[in-house]
Amino acid sequence: AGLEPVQPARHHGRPLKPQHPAELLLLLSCPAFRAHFGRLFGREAAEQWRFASAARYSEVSEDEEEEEDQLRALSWFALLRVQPDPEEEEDKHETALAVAPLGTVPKGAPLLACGSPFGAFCPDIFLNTVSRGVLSNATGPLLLTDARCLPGTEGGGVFAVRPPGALVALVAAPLCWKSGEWVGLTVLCAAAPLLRIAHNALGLLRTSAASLASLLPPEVGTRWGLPLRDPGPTWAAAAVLVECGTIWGSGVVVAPRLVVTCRHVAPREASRVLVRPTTPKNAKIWGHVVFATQETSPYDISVVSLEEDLEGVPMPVPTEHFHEGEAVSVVGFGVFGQACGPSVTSGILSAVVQVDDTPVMLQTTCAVHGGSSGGPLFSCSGDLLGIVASNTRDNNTGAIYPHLNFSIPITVLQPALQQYSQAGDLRGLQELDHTTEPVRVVWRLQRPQAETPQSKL
Amino acid sequence: MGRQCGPDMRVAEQAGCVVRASRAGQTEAGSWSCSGVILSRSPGLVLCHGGIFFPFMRAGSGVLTAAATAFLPGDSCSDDLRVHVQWGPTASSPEGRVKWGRPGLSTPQC
Repeated sequence: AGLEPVQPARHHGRPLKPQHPAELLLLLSCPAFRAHFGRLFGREAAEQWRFASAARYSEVSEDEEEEEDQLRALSWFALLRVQPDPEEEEDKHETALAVAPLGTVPKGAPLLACGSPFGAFCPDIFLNTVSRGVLSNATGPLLLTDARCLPGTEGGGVFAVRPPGALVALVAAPLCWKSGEWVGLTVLCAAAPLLRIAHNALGLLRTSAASLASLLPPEVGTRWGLPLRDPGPTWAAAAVLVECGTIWGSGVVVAPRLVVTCRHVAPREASRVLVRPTTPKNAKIWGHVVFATQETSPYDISVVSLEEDLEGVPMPVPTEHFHEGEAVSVVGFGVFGQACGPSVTSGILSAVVQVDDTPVMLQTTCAVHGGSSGGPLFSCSGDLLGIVASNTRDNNTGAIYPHLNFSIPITVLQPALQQYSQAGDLRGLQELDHTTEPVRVVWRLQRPQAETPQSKL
Repeated sequence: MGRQCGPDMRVAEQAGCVVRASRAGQTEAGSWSCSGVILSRSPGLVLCHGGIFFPFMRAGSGVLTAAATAFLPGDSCSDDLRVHVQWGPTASSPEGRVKWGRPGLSTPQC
């Protein structure tokens, strides 16, 4: 606060255009977005969720009434007519904006968010700051991305990489917290339904505004001859929702009748488990826990055998190598559980912790939330790298860090899973209960003991 | 340091803007602002977030929650609303022209 530009504003070193007066034509909101928003974030969940908003310049409001206003306002957008600037040249280089029809961008697809943190507070520094992420989840016109957005970017555009530069959505709520945990997801409103509402509304306004409807950007696909429905990464469908009694979490299909999840999701051997694959929708298959590691084992793993095959679910290919820094994705039912399908979050493999040259722990920068445990960690080519076990909690402050999380390398599990899958032999899995002390030390996030010096006597 | 500019970046930067809503006669300190997307340049059409207009609503924000309401006309806000839009240099303006795809090189106009 208190920054005052003392020279003409510059954008990344280039002078900004002067401010242009504009007229508010319409306030518009997508009823379907509001309905989905209410379903995901409202009612009994409401008290858990907090959303950041672009407060007035330097004031931060605390009172509840304004917070309620903010929630109401969150799903509203505005259409403005900008007064022409006689000096502004016709821009021959400009690429025509096009809009991605709703549903054409699949989960896991790369997205680019472009907004100005803190709005007009410091545009010469922050105007059009971009951030990359993926489409993490979608329920109707309500979309979520893990691209990092800050207050002030509300209304900023979110663009697809494929088809290049198609407008997918606008930022509705840049930051959200659930039960005090920063979720690391940005709430978006799909652009196509908003612009359809604008098109219809303009037709009902004064004739001078009605003609503007023809200026609204077209939906891409028909004109560009692109496939309208990009199926997206097929490997994401290997993630399943796992329910065991009142506990639920994520899991991954590793064979037509075998699902791996975490012990803290399905803790007891022989207990019945309900597995819900992502496709077909509403399918559910019963199974039971055939193996769960002991509490003392650092590998928080449970193996579920299903009563019938999982039809049409792709079997992920387990990797044999890990490359720190490689692009990775986590697929899990964290944050929303059954309210909407699994979320995809992206990041990189930030660390491969080894004991005696054997990978025993993977760390990523993907956003991992409560409920994602047991879910799969994939490489960008869809190979299964590991099973998500936890994110990070600071025991002193209680703060949760979604972007620092731990997975069990699939190389630790694969031989044992194969042994069981092919011969029903549990001995390999039971070895997970007898890991060495150094492995335990790693998973207790302790520093490895220094070598105890040998006595020279 | 070169700039990574795919087509998505180019479109995003070209379409991005900031929108400021204030009351007539008020200083910048008392305004609200957010980001927006330039849908068309001439004539100028911008889509931005609606939250910055609610302090100006004549009937208060209660009208927003009627489930089926999909739009409200611009004159739902008071007459003392002033809106300004600002964007970066466009590709056509000399300051804005940067040759994509060959960072670090430029083609000065003859």
